[in-house]
Amino acid sequence: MITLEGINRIFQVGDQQVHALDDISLTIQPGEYLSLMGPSGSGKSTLLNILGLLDKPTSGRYLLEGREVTSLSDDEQASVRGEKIGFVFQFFHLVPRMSAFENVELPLVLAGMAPSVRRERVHVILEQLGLMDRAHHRPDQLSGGQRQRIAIARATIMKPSLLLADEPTGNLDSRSGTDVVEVLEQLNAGGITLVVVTHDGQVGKRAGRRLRMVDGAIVKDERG
Amino acid sequence: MITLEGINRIFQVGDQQVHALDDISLTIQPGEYLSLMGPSGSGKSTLLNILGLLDKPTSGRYLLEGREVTSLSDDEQASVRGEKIGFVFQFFHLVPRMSAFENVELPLVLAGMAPSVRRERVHVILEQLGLMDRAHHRPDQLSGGQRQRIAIARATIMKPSLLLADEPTGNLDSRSGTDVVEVLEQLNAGGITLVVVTHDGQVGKRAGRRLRMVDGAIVKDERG
Ligand SMILES: Nc1ncnc2c1ncn2[C@@H]1O[C@H](COP(=O)(O)OP(=O)(O)OP(=O)(O)O)[C@@H](O)[C@H]1O
Ligand SMILES: Nc1ncnc2c1ncn2[C@@H]1O[C@H](COP(=O)(O)OP(=O)(O)OP(=O)(O)O)[C@@H](O)[C@H]1O
Ligand SMILES: [Mg+2]
Ligand SMILES: [Mg+2]
Repeated sequence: MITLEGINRIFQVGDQQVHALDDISLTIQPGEYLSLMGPSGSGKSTLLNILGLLDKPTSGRYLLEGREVTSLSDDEQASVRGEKIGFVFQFFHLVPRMSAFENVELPLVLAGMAPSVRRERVHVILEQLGLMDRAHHRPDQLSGGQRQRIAIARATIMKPSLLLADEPTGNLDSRSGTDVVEVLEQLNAGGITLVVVTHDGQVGKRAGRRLRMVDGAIVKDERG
Repeated sequence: MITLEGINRIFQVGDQQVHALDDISLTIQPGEYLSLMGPSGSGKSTLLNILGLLDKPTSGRYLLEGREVTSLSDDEQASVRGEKIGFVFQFFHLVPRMSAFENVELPLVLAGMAPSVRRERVHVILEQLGLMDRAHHRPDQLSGGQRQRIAIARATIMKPSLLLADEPTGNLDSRSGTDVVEVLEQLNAGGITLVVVTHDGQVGKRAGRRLRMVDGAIVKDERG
């Protein structure tokens, strides 16, 4: 489903270079469930952004479902992203002027789904994440963990074939965190390829395959 | 040092009311070290914002070092805040156009400290938090955990008499998280009153006094 070959990502800051991803090669099968852990600054979000077509590598190749996506135009990348990829951002990126409900509904609106069908699907996910009574709040009227769960609802509502979650439980108590992980795992059980970046060892060890990154490289890749 | 009496905070959202803080009374002695835990949405950030003079209660009284601060004007509140309170925000609120170094230095600039003295103090805290090699990056050029640590450096650099930290380790691996907690505890050992909101039980149990909130009320308050 995913092949990364010799992926490097170098950031330029003034006259300094940051080698955020260092010659990463990785293959992910359809339907796999991976966790990715590692120290702050080790390159986890950068790797996820490359996988999610939110960023381009400095060198190397990325094949998504057999198609070389590294060389696509921005519009083509956006189109592949919209169809196939759900992304839970480390800092959510909710639309400030829309309600929680509208934020979650947005991908379905963009996909041209009928209003009554959309409403039903939004209700289901808000119910699962305990957010129904906050549906009409805007993001600034929500707690940190409520915003995090809205971001998760939005990323998952289209049942994308690839779901990338960057620290989805970082602002959640253990009970809400477990609810979230169960929602993600349900989707994976339905066939969605799932990559979860986390600092929480309890979350990380639930994955079928566990990666560890240090200084831009994958230093550990274990299954079972 | 702090007395809260019958504090309520009610938010209005359309025609719905959210009773975020429900009749809270609390006394905190100078130099105490408290943790505050509880489910997502239970009112922890709201309570911290009241303590930090970033928000006013709907009813009730707040005495800070014997002075009734609930009825101060916005300017007076800002002045007390600047002098006495350091706040680590759940979502950092760094200045986007300033470097990490400048963000941390800002409170010292506002306090009129000389440049060479400022530079020295910023170096010390950046060193302690492992951020010296990211000093010239802007917030958008930092990882999530690096931003979190910059927010902590900024909040603590003036050695305020009251330090409020809202989920200071939520985006950190366990090693960086421990570094951060040790920095906060060092300040407390030096006499600073410290309140830490956290979802991490390992962090919460280190405090001398541990509070638990549910649905806007303090349901547990234990010491030792
Ligand atoms: N836009 C950028 N410009 C320059 N450097 C960057 C940029 N984005 C990230 N970096 C640097 O690249 C490295 C990897 O960042 P990344 O955000 O991938 O880390 P991370 O593993 O997600 O960390 P965390 O656990 O703290 O979220 C960091 O050292 C960071 O400072
Ligand atoms: N500006 C606001 N307007 C309306 N409701 C709000 C506002 N801010 C917070 N709330 C509501 O008040 C309640 C308490 O929010 P608060 O941010 O204090 O929770 P929290 O305990 O910090 O949660 P978390 O652990 O998720 O950060 C939540 O249910 C939230 O939806
Ligand atoms: Mg990150
Ligand atoms: Mg909060």
